[in-house]
Amino acid sequence: AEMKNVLFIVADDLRTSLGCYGDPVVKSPNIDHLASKSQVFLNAYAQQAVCAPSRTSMLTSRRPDTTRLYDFKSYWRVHSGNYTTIPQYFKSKGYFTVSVGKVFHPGIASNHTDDYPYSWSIPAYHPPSFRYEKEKMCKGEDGKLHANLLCAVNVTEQPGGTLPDLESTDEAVRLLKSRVNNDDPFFLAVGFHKPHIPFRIPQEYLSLYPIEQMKLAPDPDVPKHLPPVAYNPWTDVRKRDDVQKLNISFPYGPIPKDFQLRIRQHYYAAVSYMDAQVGRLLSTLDALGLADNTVVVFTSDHGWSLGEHGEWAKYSNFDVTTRVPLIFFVPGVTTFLDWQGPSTFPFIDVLTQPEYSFQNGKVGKNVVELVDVFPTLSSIAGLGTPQSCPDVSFQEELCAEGRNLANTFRYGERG
Amino acid sequence: VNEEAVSFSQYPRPADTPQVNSDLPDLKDIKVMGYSLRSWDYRYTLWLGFDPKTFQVNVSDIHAGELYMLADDPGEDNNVYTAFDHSVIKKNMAILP
Repeated sequence: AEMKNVLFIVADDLRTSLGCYGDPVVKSPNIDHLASKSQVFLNAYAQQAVCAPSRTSMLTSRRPDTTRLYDFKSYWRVHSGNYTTIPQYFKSKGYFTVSVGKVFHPGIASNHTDDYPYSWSIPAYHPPSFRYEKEKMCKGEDGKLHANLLCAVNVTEQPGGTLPDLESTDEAVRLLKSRVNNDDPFFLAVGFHKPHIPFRIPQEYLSLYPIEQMKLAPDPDVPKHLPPVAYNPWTDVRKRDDVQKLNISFPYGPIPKDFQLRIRQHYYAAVSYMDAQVGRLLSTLDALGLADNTVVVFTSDHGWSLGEHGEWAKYSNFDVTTRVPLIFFVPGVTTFLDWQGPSTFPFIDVLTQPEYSFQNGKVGKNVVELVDVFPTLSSIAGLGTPQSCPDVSFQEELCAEGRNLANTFRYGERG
Repeated sequence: VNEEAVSFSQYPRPADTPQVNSDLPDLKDIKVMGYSLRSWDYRYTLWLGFDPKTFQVNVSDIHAGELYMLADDPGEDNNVYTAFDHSVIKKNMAILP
């Protein structure tokens, strides 16, 4: 059959705090709408709860013990093996592949090139305003600018009057429009920077989560029998100016309860802000008439602790940091086009329509992993699935340590 | 059909107790690796000695363990590792990829 395009969307540090995963607090109508037409894997896990290792493992379908990347400081092609990536595989099959935003972890881990030209047809796009992300951009109570964790801003006052994910979405929309009349199928990967810290987000999204409605994590204390080696002391959170001012004791804290509520409020607001960008992207795909021959994958690199077990951030093996959303929209398989009605992906403005609810499409409950994405997506696109890797595969350029899940889309799960 | 779907995650640590680089140790500083096996009803983790030069894990060098029975403890707050006979699950872990 005709080759399908692929829109591959990766959020940064997004736990399963989405309506379609049963989170009662968050407002994520656009991702929930996607899920209502998709296969939703309810129990998907990352191989390591930190950016670079997780992303390299997902995009090569090799576990960290094969990529030998446990930090951010090595490039797998130099350090362990010349492993083929998902975009590289699609590119080799005639796809125009392009990266927008944070797909590979930038820097050493992707050879300072986002693995271009191996993985991408053109150099990767990075939003110019990301250079301010760690700068003093946040107005404090003193009216001065700080490098805060909690950084809801008036976007018009930010440099360039924009934010990284707004720019990434603009670029992805531009690229989609440029592909409409091109016969070559495209593989467009869009990596959103939110809800990764700092929570530098448009302030209007905070209004969706009134602080008086926020609650602490259900289990905010460090568990009694937790081995000290398992505990993550959330050092990156501590480094932000507004957290430093709280003089929190190391390693166990705790963070003052009112500030815990504000962190949770900002995280959820960041999710709704990112959801709106996903909505802009999907509604453009639809408006251009591309929704009926484009596979959409939505996932994240790992989760994030929101105070559970007295922890914040990722860096651990708890479910809240390893469990991720994993959603596959496959036209003609997870949804049938004549069911679509007027449009497949209308943009849902959460700021004016906060109370949207949806029924998931097909759900998978079996435990799956991010290393399964490569073989599954290849199979769905009809490109043939890479062989399973042997136990030791440092010499194998193209193989998968994950499983092909495509058959569960049609025939349901077994086991 | 009898296969049980499980996921494998892992996390490195520079020491047995939390320190400033516990969240993100450089490769050269990794001393312990926490391997987790997660199925639909439990999460089992062994924190094992790790040599960053050879990338070898010493499965007899167990620094700590975690076991959460998720039906009763979905939030993973009650570690029952010490109260458990590990022969069965360790056999599972032996199939670590």
